[in-house]
Amino acid sequence: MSTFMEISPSEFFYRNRDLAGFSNPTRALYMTVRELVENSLDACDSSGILPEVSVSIREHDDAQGMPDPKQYTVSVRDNGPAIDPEHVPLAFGKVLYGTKFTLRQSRGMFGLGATMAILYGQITTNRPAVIRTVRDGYMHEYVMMLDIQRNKPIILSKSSDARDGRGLEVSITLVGDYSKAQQKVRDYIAQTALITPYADIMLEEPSGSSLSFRRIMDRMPNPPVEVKPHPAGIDVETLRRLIQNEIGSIAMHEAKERLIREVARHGDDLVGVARERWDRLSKDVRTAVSLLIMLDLKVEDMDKVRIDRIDPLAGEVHYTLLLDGEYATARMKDIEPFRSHLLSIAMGDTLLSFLVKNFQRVGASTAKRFLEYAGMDGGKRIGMLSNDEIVRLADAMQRHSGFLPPDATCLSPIGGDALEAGIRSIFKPEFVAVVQRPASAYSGFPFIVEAGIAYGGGIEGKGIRLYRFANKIPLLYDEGSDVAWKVIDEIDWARYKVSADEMPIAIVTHICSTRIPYKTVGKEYIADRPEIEYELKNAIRFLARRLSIHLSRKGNLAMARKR
Amino acid sequence: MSTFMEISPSEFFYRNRDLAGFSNPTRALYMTVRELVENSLDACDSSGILPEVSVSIREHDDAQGMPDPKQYTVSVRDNGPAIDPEHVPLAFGKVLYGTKFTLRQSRGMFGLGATMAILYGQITTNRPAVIRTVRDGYMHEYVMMLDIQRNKPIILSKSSDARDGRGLEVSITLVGDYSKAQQKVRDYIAQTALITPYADIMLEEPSGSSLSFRRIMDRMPNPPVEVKPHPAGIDVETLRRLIQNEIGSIAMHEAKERLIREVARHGDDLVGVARERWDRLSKDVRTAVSLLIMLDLKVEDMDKVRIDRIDPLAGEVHYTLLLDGEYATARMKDIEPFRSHLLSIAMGDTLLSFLVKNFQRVGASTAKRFLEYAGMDGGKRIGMLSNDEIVRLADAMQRHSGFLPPDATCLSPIGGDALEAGIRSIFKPEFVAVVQRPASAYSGFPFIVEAGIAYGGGIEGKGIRLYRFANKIPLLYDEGSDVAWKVIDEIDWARYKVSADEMPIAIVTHICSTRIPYKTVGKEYIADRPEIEYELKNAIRFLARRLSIHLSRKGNLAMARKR
Ligand SMILES: Nc1ncnc2c1ncn2[C@@H]1O[C@H](COP(=O)(O)OP(=O)(O)OP(=O)(O)O)[C@@H](O)[C@H]1O
Ligand SMILES: Nc1ncnc2c1ncn2[C@@H]1O[C@H](COP(=O)(O)OP(=O)(O)OP(=O)(O)O)[C@@H](O)[C@H]1O
Ligand SMILES: [Mg+2]
Ligand SMILES: [Mg+2]
Repeated sequence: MSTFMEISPSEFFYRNRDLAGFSNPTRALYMTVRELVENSLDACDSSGILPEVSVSIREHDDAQGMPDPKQYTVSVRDNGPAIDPEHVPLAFGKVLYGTKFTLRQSRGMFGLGATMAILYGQITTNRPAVIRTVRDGYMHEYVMMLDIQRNKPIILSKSSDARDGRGLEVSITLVGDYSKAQQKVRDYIAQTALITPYADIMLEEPSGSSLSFRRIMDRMPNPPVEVKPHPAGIDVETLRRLIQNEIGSIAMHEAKERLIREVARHGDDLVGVARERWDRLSKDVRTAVSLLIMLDLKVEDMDKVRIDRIDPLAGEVHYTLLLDGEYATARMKDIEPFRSHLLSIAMGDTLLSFLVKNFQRVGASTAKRFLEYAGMDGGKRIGMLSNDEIVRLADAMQRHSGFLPPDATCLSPIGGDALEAGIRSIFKPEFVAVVQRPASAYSGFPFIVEAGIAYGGGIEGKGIRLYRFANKIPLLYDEGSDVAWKVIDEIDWARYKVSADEMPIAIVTHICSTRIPYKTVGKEYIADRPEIEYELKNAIRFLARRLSIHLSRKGNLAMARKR
Repeated sequence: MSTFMEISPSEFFYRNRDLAGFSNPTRALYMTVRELVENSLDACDSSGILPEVSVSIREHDDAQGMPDPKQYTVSVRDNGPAIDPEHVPLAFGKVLYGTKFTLRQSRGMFGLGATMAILYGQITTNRPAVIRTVRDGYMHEYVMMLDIQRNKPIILSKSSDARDGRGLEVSITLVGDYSKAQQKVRDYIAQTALITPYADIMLEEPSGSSLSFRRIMDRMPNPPVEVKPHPAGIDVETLRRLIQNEIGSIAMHEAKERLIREVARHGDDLVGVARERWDRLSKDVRTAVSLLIMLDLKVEDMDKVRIDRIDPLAGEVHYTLLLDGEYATARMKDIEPFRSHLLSIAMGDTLLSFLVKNFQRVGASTAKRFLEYAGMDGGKRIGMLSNDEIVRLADAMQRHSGFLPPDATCLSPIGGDALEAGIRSIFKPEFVAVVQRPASAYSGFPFIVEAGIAYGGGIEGKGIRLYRFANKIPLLYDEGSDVAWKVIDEIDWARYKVSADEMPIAIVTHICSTRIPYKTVGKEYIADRPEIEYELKNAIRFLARRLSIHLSRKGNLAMARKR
């Protein structure tokens, strides 16, 4: 018998935790470290604070002397801006909740990393997580678990103490396998230090030994800035929402007090009083009273309804009755000046000014050229666009090649110097070359590719070893499925006199974007978007040429010495 | 400035639609076909109806004569049980909503496939989907779109007509690229016919040509049955929920009327009246009045509270105040017989009978052996288990090797005959061998591996071609990352005198399970769980031996003829 059921997003990720990378004790221990470290670095980056992050992994008391897999407590502490205590329960207790849903480069993007780590801890040990947030002279400590079925936090206890300092500390107890995860965790910390040379990072291991990376530069990169979308990435849904935002959500109940003051208390006949006082009414009150009249609502009932949108083409008001969540539609009556007022509110801006106002790097002339290409009239009011016209507009936006390349202030690449310094400090190679490609975009999301090649010196082993990064996160799994590997594999290294299987070579690739096209929720490898592949290929070829020159010079020098 | 935001699951999958396989017009067109076909076959399978599924892909009127990618309308119709009309809006308009969250083999598992296809159609064309459900003498038609931000359906229109017949039809208009997707769509339909030899499947293409597969057997496999979980897969969260279910959710407000009748109307002193009438009270009323007394609630207020659980160890009642969703805890007062009654309700069954009742293939002796291994007392009441004891129990369940192999009635393999018939009908080979491995389990989820090898005859090309299936779904992407490919790659074919790169060989692998460990939401390839890899390896080796025998016989025959 078919019983329909809804599951919450936390229930979905509980049942399908492999999708989020929490598939077994080894991988989960690694993921817990990375999710917390990435959160700490994101927080410091966005506040311009030079990061100090310390990671401690200790056996839990009850697991002393037992074999892996066993209970560990992972604690990550930072000197970041911390979190306002009232936001802590939901930030850590709710999946699909966070601050990184905007168009700006950050490591996090899904709103679920930290909560997944807490979830895994809970389902393997039934122990709570401990969150300490220190700022404004206080430390607030939350001991919490998750209501997985309802996607809500369960706060077991909450306390506050006076304390100086600033930062966040998260502690999670989970069943992990450190004997298997150890190498990956160490590599993750070391590679994070490579790509974030302005950060202090420390790892304390269960055995008591520790790994410490001091910062090798004191200059923070500029924090990335939130930008408007680029027109080339726009699908119909995004375009419709931008139009909707422009026309404005019509929050009728917000004007209630003013409506009472300006209209209702002057008489019972709403239509008559409003008409008489029309010139003195504010725009919001005009809109509110027009809606009351169209929907036949009393002033007292105006909080019971939410206006969804006004359809100027059909002359209808779409609204939701808040008590039962039902959608409803009302035809607008032919009563002036109310009807005309609502129509002009609903019609919104002209298409031309809408384009200039809502997209990055679109000025009046760019907009005009685009409208000509799309075959649309820039004077048309956006609220009057038909469904087909909106689709044509989005479609033309995807195909038009005349837009300027994206604005890269939303990105925060490492920069050639910092990348070279990081590579030298970790590999101590004989030769390094780095390159930063110009900003490009895939599906309208700006991105920059940076890469470096290192040869000889302290590099061990034979053959090319690839170190992949995305938004300053080291990617340590599924190399064979990643676009960077594909590019390196397809380069004809012999042409550069480089022996790709024999020489001691390290290649570092870094892609930064407002949206990294990961193929999995566990952020392990990147899809082969053609624009990204193109930039990587050009970057690697450039580096291959530079290495080639170095090797031939070295070869010539050796030849010269022999004579 | 950090603004915390929540996004709905549909918003998550809209922003991250690559994760669900809807990354571009080619892939999306393929995914739309497969999500709808898989739904139709699931519906027929679970009702024991011999499936008739017809797929039509037509250019949309507005796209006539335009180049790819362009608007197509994909319609999939079946003769299945259809859906009760009142369930249609949520089934298709809500992500994470469906009927396949149970422990039973089905193609679907996430509750989002059809909704994702409708979503992609909406964001590329802004057109609604049309759902027609025919049963009980009526056809009900829904024309709908999605409120992506709120994860709710938007019903544009709804109509009903008298009509005979039974089944469901879904039509979605989306921007697709049939010139690129065509081969994959045809392969998908052909391979679905191979693995579902009891189904009639038809595909009508935009050009007007059609592909039709008639069923080659009239016998349906037994529909899979829902089973209890197997103990070996149990994590702490699942165990806690099973214990919670056993103790029973205490729905206080359900007893309100009876409480009023049996107690409240006999006097104002709740404690006194309840004590006096105790022997005549039903169990639910005893529980309800005890809770009222412990929480100091009036009878009128009993709907305002939801009892979450009673903690018999701590002597506390955990409840939620429904008005504001706040959690609260009350210590139980020392008032009898109410306190003792609540304690005995909360203590639940003995551990021994809990195990026998809640897990598949666990009888009293299996349970006793396990409890001995876990070092726990079978007489202990489950409501009295401490946190640590629950964790120890789950842990012991994962390590204990004395459980019987899982119950396979929840599985519905194709069977050797049907697999062989399907292979012969599609490949027309010179030789076929098939094998079905015994049921096994990974993480407590039962699974069965079936495989077939075909050689020569109508098989084209050189070298092994792999056809992968999971729960009767053809998997056409990411072969290189799949566990089946890994196994085939690692077999030493030369040992079987099989030239893996030269001979015309087709290998078919089919894994069926109550939960396929896909690595992505798009269900493209399967994780290399050791238990699954083991069964695949044994199956392929068996088939390699059978082919080897055939080839040597064939070789001997040829030799004999030559003499
Ligand atoms: N160390 C920290 N300092 C400040 N804020 C933090 C810290 N850790 C987490 N947060 C806040 O908690 C939110 C939720 O974190 P979570 O890791 O669950 O999601 P996310 O980082 O937004 O996305 P992702 O799932 O991709 O990691 C973040 O968006 C951030 O606002
Ligand atoms: N053709 C059909 N006949 C009967 N019921 C159907 C049909 N198609 C869909 N349904 C119902 O609608 C529900 C939602 O379908 P949807 O494809 O979105 O999710 P699912 O099949 O449960 O999981 P998945 O995301 O893995 O496909 C199904 O669970 C099923 O109950
Ligand atoms: Mg995060
Ligand atoms: Mg489905």
